[in-house]
This record gives sequence, structure tokens and C-alpha cells, in this order.
Amino acid sequence: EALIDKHDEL
Amino acid sequence: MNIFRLLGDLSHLLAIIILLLKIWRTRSCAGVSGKSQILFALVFTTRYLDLFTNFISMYNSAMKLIYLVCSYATVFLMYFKFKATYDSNHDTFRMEFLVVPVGGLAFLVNHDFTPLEILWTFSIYLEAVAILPQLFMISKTGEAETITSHYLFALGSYRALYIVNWVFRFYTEGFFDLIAIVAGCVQTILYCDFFYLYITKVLKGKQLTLPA
Repeated sequence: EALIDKHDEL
Repeated sequence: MNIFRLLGDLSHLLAIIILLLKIWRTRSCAGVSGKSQILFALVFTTRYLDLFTNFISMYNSAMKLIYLVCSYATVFLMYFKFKATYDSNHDTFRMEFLVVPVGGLAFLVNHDFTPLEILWTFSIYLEAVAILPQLFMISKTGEAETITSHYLFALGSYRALYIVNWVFRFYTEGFFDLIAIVAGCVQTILYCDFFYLYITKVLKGKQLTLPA
């Protein structure tokens, strides 16, 4: 889950 | 997306644009560390490889592309177009002292031992310390142009706002990424001394000079 979320941040 | 992250992104964008405009309009990159700019280009390159693997939103992809293009444009202006104005005598920080340990750490401490994940981790760690050549250069010359200090303030504010964003996300979404948080805190701490000088000097209309 964390692996998907972080691509959201710049 | 929350307001802190948006403000952080905009602050980051503002910093990048301030620097590009300063170099373009004065036709000079004096006082700017080319090594920090190369490191930032490397940070964006290794982090935004996810442009090819994860589509999040138009905003996300557009910002990533803008950061990438602007950071390469800055490096190009410094090392090619306005190379004659580049202050290489004062930009003596050794990049390998940052890249090698950060690369080693990314291999050892990461979420997942895959190439993309290691590169992402590398970019997070490298970003935390990429400003050191610039701060080192200012400490060598003892001063910074006011426009350069605005650039640094916007760049430092970006990660500070991201920390607030992470606190907010933790309480509202239960999301947290320890690697990003620890590196982001280190990054922000590096700016603290500069923030102090910025508030006590630059905001009062004086040039940023270091106490002797």
C-alpha cells in the first residue's frame, strides 16, 4: 500500500 | 492532496523558477552551486522514473515533468550557456562524498530490494543532502545574493511544508513513510541555520552575510 501512495508525492 | 502538500509543491516550483529566472535575466550564475544543481537533477531523474510505471494524475505527471525539465535547464545554463560566470573556484564540495554514502545507504535501508525502489530511496536520501554544496559555497564566500537567499528559503520551506503534510496524512489517512519522513526532517534541519539568517537579515532588507 505504501508503495503506491508515495508516487503521489513529489 | 492536502493544502500543505500543495503549498509545498508550489514553494518547490517557485524556488526552481526563481533560480532559473535569476540566471536567465542576469545572464549569470555567480553564487550558485552547480554541484547542488547537478545533484537535484540526479534526484529528480532517479525519483521520477515512476512516470513510466505509475500514473497518478495529470497534476502529478505535469509537475514531475516540469521539475525535471527545469532542473536540466538550470544545469545546462550553468555548465554551457553561462559557463563563464560560473564560480567554480568556490564550488569545491566533492559530490562523491554525498553520492557514494547515500547510494550505499539506499542499498541497505529501503522498503523493497528492487531497482526502482532502490533508486527512489536513493533520490530521497540524496535530496536531503543535495543542498550542502550550495550551503558550503555560501559559507566559503560568506555571503549570498538576496535573490539566491529567496531561492533557498522557498526550497527549504518546501520540505518543511511536506513534514506538516506527513503529520496531517498520518492523522487523516494513517499513511506514513518512515524513509521519506526521516530524510525530510534531516533536509529541513540543514536549512535551520539559513532560515535564521534569512529572517533576521534578508527580511529586514539586508544582504545575507555570515557572521565573521
